[in-house]
Amino acid sequence: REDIEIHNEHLSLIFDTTTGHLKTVTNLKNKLILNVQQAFYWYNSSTGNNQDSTQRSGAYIFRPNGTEPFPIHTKGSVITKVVTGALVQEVHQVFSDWVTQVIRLYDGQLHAELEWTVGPIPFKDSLGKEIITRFDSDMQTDKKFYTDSNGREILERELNHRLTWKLNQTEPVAGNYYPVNSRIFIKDNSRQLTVLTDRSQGGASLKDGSLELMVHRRMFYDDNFGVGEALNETGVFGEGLVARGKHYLMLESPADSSQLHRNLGEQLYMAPAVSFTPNTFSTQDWS
Amino acid sequence: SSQRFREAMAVAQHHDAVSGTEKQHVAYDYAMRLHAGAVECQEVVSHALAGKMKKGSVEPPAAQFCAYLNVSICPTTEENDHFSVTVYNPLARQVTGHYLRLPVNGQSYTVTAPNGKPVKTQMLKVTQQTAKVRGPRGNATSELVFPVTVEALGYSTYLISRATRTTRSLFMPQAETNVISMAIPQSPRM
Repeated sequence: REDIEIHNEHLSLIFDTTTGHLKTVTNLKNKLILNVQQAFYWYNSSTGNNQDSTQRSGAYIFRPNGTEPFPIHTKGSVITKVVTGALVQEVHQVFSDWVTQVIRLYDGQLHAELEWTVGPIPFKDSLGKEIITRFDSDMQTDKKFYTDSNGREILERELNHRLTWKLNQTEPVAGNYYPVNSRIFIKDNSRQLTVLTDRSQGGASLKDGSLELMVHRRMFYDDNFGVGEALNETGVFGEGLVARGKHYLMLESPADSSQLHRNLGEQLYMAPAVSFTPNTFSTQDWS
Repeated sequence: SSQRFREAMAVAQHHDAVSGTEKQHVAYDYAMRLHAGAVECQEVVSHALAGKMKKGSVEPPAAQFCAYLNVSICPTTEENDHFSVTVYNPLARQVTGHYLRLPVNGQSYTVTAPNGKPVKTQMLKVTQQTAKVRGPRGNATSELVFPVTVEALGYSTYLISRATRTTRSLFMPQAETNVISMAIPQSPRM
């Protein structure tokens, strides 16, 4: 009945006993605490006839037909299993039969690993869907968030704003999405929440303290920008694609974050190459 | 012949490949070209490592790569009781505390570091959730987790052996894994 908590020597993660969602991230060294609600949602894709005011979503176009995505969750807690051990601890979550996540803490690591698995995206309701993971926190971020444009240059983004021209915002969601090639972060005076990705994704911060990343999409209409077919990859078995990936979450002070997320970003981008050979030698012989 | 990956990457500079706005059959073609290139690169890496690991006149067996480790599939680690893992670090600084997760079928394993010392490991059950993929499925029952340390621009080789009853007790620092299972919540759609 209590909240579930896992920790290593750097981070403590607490999960809500009712929903099973991640609800508190604590940096044990700097005593930084972030109240957060992390969950998965889906935007309903626009349909219509591709005239200006009814532009469809598709391979080229992300244009949800509403500003609030729908939550993906089951009744009761989403947690199905907790694994603890000296090297790695895991919390397994099932948000629905097509969205699952494993949150891991490895001994000695400064970050938490969130491995998401999404798909096949249901299609019987004929609704196109764009699936996001979203972190809603208690940070005062003043409409600002930061994305990298090429793994090196970090750009400050501001909600409903463009640096060099006056924006008339007509797409409150899509108009605030930016490329996230390896990381996105939000910060306030004392804390910075950085999420690194294992691939290029789209992301935004549409509310104060909020940070979201798109992880999967499936639509049933062509957006008339040239591809000539819907973004509806059915995969080998015809049901749709299962996508799996990882996000790496860091909670540090803004001063420490810059160096730490660059280190981790490099380590992820140039990860060790692993190869195997059957080995008949005994340890002594081999050494 | 080792230009294939380079050529595949050159072809994939088209914005369609970068942003996924190509027709489905073109997407498959990009994937096929990249895969062929990646397999060829693995051969290059394998030869490079073999060259470095040669002991006198003894050539080590060719290195094998596993592309589905993220869904707990790796024939080499699943089917062999004794195998070695070579980890190459392309960064210009030492990497410590990088964890490997290897799909296996035994109950416990001894892992020996390059310096001959035993490495602490942890075994975790492969669950439907972690192995949820259709198509070629491995048959691993567990994942062997352990940390590796690799020098800058260098490699480390770890020896893994399936533990017998005697070796298990003698020198196998294995962390306990405790599992708390919850009832799987039933969503109306499940």
